[in-house]
Amino acid sequence: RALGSTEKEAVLDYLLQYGYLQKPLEGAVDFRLEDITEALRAFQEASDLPVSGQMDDDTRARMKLPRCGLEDPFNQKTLK
Amino acid sequence: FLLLGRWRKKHLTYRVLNLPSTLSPSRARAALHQAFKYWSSVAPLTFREVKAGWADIRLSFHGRHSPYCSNSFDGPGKVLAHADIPELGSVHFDNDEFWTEGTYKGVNLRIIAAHEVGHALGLGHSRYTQALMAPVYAGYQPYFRLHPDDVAGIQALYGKKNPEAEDEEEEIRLSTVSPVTTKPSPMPNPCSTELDAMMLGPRGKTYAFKGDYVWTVTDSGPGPLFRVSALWEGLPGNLDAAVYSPRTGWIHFFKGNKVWRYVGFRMSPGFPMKLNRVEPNLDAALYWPVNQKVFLFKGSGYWQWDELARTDFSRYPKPIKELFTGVPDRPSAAMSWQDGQVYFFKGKEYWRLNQQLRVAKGYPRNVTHWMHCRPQTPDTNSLPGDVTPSSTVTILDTTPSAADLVLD
Repeated sequence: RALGSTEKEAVLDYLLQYGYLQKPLEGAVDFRLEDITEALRAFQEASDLPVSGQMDDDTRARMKLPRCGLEDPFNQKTLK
Repeated sequence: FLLLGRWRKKHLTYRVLNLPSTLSPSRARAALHQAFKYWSSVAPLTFREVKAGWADIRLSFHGRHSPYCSNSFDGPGKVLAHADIPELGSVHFDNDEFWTEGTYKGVNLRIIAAHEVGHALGLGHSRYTQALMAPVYAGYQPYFRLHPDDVAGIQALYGKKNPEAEDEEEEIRLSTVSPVTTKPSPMPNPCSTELDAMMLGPRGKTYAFKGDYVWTVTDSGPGPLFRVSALWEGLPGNLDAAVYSPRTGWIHFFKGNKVWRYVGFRMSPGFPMKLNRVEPNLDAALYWPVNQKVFLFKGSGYWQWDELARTDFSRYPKPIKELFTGVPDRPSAAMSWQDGQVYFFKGKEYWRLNQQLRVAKGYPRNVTHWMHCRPQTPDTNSLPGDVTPSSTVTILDTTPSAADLVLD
């Protein structure tokens, strides 16, 4: 399901804030769909959720839980 | 667990700068004290509260914006707290949360404080969702205990708590008499040292061993040095050989006439054992994925060992040169690496073998290539990527840990 622009923005904010997406040092922030899918997969994997790369209800609920403000180390680059 | 850094001392001070309004001062203070106690009960750390002046770790509560903190909070829920890694020491809690103790309501201050102190001590977030160091707050737990991953993380940084050492440290603090400690071996320079052992370990990490120290080798150079016993508790330094088998998940370390077996960083019951059926004082060991066997090397000979079957060693040792053509006798270390090639190390050189197990053209090469060390120039003492003795000193606490004292 395509995300509404507000939710998409919130998801991107979350993925950026906690280190699942890396803000480019130069140029505009314009993530490709595969970047976001990959970041969602990393988040789902680290959260013991079904890994789909899609924004589903479980993922949405997980992102709303209270948490620590430090970044997570769980993107594919750090795993590698 | 992920490690973000460490303090170069184990006796730390902390100061509570302010308290939340939702808890009585005594209850809040007790929760914060307990947060430190979780860590000091499993690692050789001590925490002493100071009421004034500078402290290593400083705890405070602030709202959405603080003139003293560049990271804003976001009101109730969402982000609860944040902390700096060593050796900065700031621990901040969101003042807009409903901080509680002893109830499922609100947010438990003790557990969140323990998590943030974990960051302040050098732990990153854990991938175990049940661990204290998981990024998401799992709610109040009346019988809260650290997860094994939390314990493994803090002990990887500071070693294991030793009751005898704790008493000793207490006496030292009271009497200010210096302890008699056994000196560790000199800290090696990964870029110039001869190796004791090399191992492609679990999760594809390459470990190099020399004396009492071990470090990992990455594409960007050698990692920080750790005491061998800080990673593998109960394991001595100056090893003869080390080998990890992906087939069994076992790591075997050899020294003299003894063999140690670990799964990850935990020693298997019954080990160390006496090495009976192969000769003592081995030179090297490697796992060969082609036939899933472990090869043990000494002098000019080798033994092929099947970890899961009774091996007939009567026809061993066999000459190394019959199987591995062109490699030196008495290698310092050997391993099959993640590129599928077999490597041998001796002195300051290493050899790569091709698929026919012959030494590849262009070898031996200098170990500095293997370690990804950049050559030093006469007018430059510390190029980026080099691990010079001076730079490693800043990373490591060279004081022998409690575990080391017992081992020595």
